[in-house]
Amino acid sequence: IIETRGLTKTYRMGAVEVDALRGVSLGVEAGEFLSVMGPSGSGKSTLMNIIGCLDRPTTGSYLFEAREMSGLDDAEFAHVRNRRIGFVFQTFNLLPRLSALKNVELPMVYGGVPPNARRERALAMLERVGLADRAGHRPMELSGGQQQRVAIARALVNEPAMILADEPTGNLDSRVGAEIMGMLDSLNKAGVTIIMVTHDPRVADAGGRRVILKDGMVESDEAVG
Amino acid sequence: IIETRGLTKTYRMGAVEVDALRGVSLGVEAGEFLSVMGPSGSGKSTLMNIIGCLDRPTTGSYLFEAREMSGLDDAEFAHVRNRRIGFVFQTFNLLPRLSALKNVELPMVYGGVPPNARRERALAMLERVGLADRAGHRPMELSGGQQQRVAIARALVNEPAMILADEPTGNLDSRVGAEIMGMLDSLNKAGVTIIMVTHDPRVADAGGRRVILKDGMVESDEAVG
Ligand SMILES: Nc1ncnc2c1ncn2[C@@H]1O[C@H](COP(=O)(O)OP(=O)(O)OP(=O)(O)O)[C@@H](O)[C@H]1O
Ligand SMILES: Nc1ncnc2c1ncn2[C@@H]1O[C@H](COP(=O)(O)OP(=O)(O)OP(=O)(O)O)[C@@H](O)[C@H]1O
Ligand SMILES: [Mg+2]
Ligand SMILES: [Mg+2]
Repeated sequence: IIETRGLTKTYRMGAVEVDALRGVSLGVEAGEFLSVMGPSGSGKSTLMNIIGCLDRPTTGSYLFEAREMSGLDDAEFAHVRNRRIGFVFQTFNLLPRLSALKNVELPMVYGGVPPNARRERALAMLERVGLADRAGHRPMELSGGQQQRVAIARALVNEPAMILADEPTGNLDSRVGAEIMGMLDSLNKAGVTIIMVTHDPRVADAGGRRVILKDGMVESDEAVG
Repeated sequence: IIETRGLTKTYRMGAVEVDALRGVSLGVEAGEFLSVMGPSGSGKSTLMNIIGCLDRPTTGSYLFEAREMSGLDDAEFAHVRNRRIGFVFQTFNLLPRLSALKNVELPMVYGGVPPNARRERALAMLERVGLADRAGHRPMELSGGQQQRVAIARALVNEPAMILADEPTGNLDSRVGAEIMGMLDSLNKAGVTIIMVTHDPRVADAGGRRVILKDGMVESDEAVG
């Protein structure tokens, strides 16, 4: 489903250059479940942002479902992202002035789903992450783990082909974390491709394969668990 | 150092009331190191905000260093918070338009430390958390774990009597997480009181005592490790 070749990402800050990615080549088959690990600052979120069509590499190629992403203009890029990819952000990125419910509805608004269907699907998803009774709360009125679960619900609601989850269990206790992993697992069994960044030893080998990044490059890429 | 009796916190949202804390009584001696655990939404951050003089309880009393905090006006409250307490927030709460360095300097600005001393101490603290080369980056130009470490550095920089750390290692790999725990440990040996909320099994029993919250109340409070 994805094929990256020689991805680099360089941030320029005045006279300084930060090489966040220094040549990443990775192939993922549809239906795989990958864990991405590595030290803080090694480039995991940067890689996820490129794979998730939220950012463009400095050099290198990225094929998603056999299409070269660098050839797309911003509108087509956003369209692929909305329709095919669900992204759980490391820092949640919920809209502060919208309720949990409206936050979860948002990808469906872009996707043109009618209001009643949106609301129903969003409520069902909030129920699945245990937050049916928090639907009206805004992010500031939710605990850290509740915000994280709203971000997870939002990523699943358009039934994407691929889910990118950046540290999805970091703020969750073991029981709720296991429930979320259970959801990702059944989605994966139903054919959804999952790429998960994690530092959490409790979920690190959930998928069959582990990629370790170090200093912006792939250090290892092995079958596990 | 702290004594809470019957703390409650109720959020009113229109017709609905959320009882985040339903009667928490806790005594902590100066120099202790406590872990606070419990399910997502159980009231841990709410309790930390009250103990950290960032919020007031609905009912109940809170004595910090033998002073009843409810008797203080907002200015005195803020003064105690700035001088005696270092807070690492679950969602970091860094100022987006300031660099890492300026974010770490901020508590010293309130504390009236002169500019050169501030800068020097802030740089030293960033070095201790491994971010000397990221001093000029703003939060959006930092990885999740780097933002978390800036939040940690900021909490330590006024040499507080008590550190409240809400999920301090959630975004950190094992090596960096262990370094942070090492810092907290040596501060504790030097007499600093530490209260740490965590879901991370790798650090859960770092202190000698574990308090478990459930539904806004203390479920257990035991010696561990
Ligand atoms: N401003 C608010 N208005 C309404 N309800 C709130 C508000 N802040 C928190 N809550 C609710 O209070 C409860 C306790 O929240 P708190 O942030 O203390 O939980 P927590 O134990 O820190 O959870 P986590 O492990 O997910 O961080 C949650 O159910 C939350 O929805
Ligand atoms: N906008 C930016 N400008 C400059 N440097 C950046 C920017 N964004 C990220 N960086 C740098 O790029 C490097 C990689 O960042 P990235 O967020 O991908 O790390 P990560 O592996 O996700 O780390 P963590 O585990 O801490 O979340 C970091 O050293 C970071 O400081
Ligand atoms: Mg990251
Ligand atoms: Mg919390």
